[in-house]
Amino acid sequence: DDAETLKDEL
Amino acid sequence: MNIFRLAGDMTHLASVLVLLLKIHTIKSCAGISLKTQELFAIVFLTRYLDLFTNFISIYNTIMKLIFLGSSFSIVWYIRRHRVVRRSYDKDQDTFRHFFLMWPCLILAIFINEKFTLKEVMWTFSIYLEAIAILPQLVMLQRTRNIDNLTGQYIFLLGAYRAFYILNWIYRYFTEEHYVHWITWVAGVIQTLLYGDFFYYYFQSWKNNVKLELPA
Repeated sequence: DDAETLKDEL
Repeated sequence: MNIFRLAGDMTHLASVLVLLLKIHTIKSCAGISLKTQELFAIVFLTRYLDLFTNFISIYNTIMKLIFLGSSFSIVWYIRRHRVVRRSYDKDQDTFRHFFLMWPCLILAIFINEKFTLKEVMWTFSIYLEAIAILPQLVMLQRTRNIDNLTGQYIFLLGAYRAFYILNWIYRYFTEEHYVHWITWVAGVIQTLLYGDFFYYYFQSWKNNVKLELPA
């Protein structure tokens, strides 16, 4: 979901 | 992954390597704020709680481990290493850094994308990272005389933030549903904190003189 997308950044 | 994100990660990695190089080979942490380093260690610890539960890529996992390992070893070096700790300018590093954590925690509890422990901790790490550089900037302002490696370390950290903003702009235009106000606002504030330093860094580079901040 949208809230999870930035978790691919450090 | 786009080129800006990669450049951001690489300058971040380079900043850590420059600092470790200074500490490990010169055996000195002069000019480095332990307070900022402790905050960075807390930032990585609270951000990477999903290290073993949420797999993204080998690259991500390795980088997370590097940032966790390096931040804690830097703190260890400054606090515990027999030689290095003697070069720590304790009297110049008086920022009450743990007080920075409370507003970040309260803000993370109220302003987050999802009210779960992991998500609140992750948001807390975003807020804390934004201001974690403050003790270091205060220390720079006080010592004024900045050696090359310390100057490069802070320059690379600032560059990492600038590249991340370019990465977000790129992703905003190339990916659907890519709106992350919390990270963006915190990230922009964090980058602005480096503005002053950047100005004097480029001045000294342009005029080929030693970096020195005004009193």
